[in-house]
Parts: sequence; C-alpha cells; structure tokens
Amino acid sequence: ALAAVIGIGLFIFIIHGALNQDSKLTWNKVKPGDRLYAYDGFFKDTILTEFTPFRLLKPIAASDIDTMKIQEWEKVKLKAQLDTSLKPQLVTAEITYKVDSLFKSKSSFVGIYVGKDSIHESGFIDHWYIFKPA
Amino acid sequence: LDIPKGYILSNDNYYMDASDARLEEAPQFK
Repeated sequence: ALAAVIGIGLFIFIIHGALNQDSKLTWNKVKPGDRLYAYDGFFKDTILTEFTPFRLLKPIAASDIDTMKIQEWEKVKLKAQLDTSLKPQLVTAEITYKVDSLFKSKSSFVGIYVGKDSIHESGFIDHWYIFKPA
Repeated sequence: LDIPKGYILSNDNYYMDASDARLEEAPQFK
C-alpha cells in the first residue's frame, strides 16, 4: 500500500511538472505591464484552431449580498441559504482568440500581464497569468 | 458567460495557463 501511495504521488509530481514546464520560460521574468503573446505552437499545430482564456469565479459571500439591489427580506433569505462550501473556480471566458484572426492581424498578441495566480481548481495546472485582453 | 449558481465573477480580469504565454511575438510574425 505504501508503494502504491508513493507511486501515485510520484506520478502526480511528474505530470504536474510536465504540464507546468513551459511556464518556467516566463514565470520568473514577467512583470506587470508586459505584453503577453500566445505560444507559437498555436500557429503550427492544425488541431489548435482557437485559444480561449478563463474567468475566475468566487462563491457569493454575505458581503456580496449586501450590495445587491434587492429587498431586505430577500437578502436575509439569501444569507440563510448561503452555501459556504463552494470554492473559487475557473470557467472559459466569453471571448476566444481564433488562430485565423491572429494570422490575419499578423500578431500573437494576447493582452497585458497584470499578475500571477495559483489556482488548483482546474486539473494539475496551477500557474496562471492574470491579464487584460488585447 | 456560464456562471454556476452560487458564484459571481471574482474580478474583471482574464486568466491564461502560463504555459501558453510568451513574452515575445511568435516567430511566424516577426
């Protein structure tokens, strides 16, 4: 059983490292205001036709309910039924970068870097960049 | 944007996998 646990742990460690490997090219160099570009693999691989960023969602908190323009009794109700077990999560954004469009504009420019974040809600990848879209 | 019940947008920012980002223009466009 111990060997199995160690084996699984090693497997996760290796996969995690492999998935985040490319982020090491920029992770310790990037600074706020830098221009972020798409990895050039997007323009070589015919399987990749678009690149979709993500938005971060957070669970509704009592303080958020206070700012809602609803009646007081509705606020009390929402707070009484508040699910506090929710965790932040990433969902695909409403915008997409089409590879064809990037070729037309002759640029892989994605947006302006704002900061880093490490979120564990989307598989093994935990190196995320926060950015303002181009 | 498909926001599940119980969640709200955390901020106005967008997120990308750091492995997909580069600090230089792709070679195809240089």
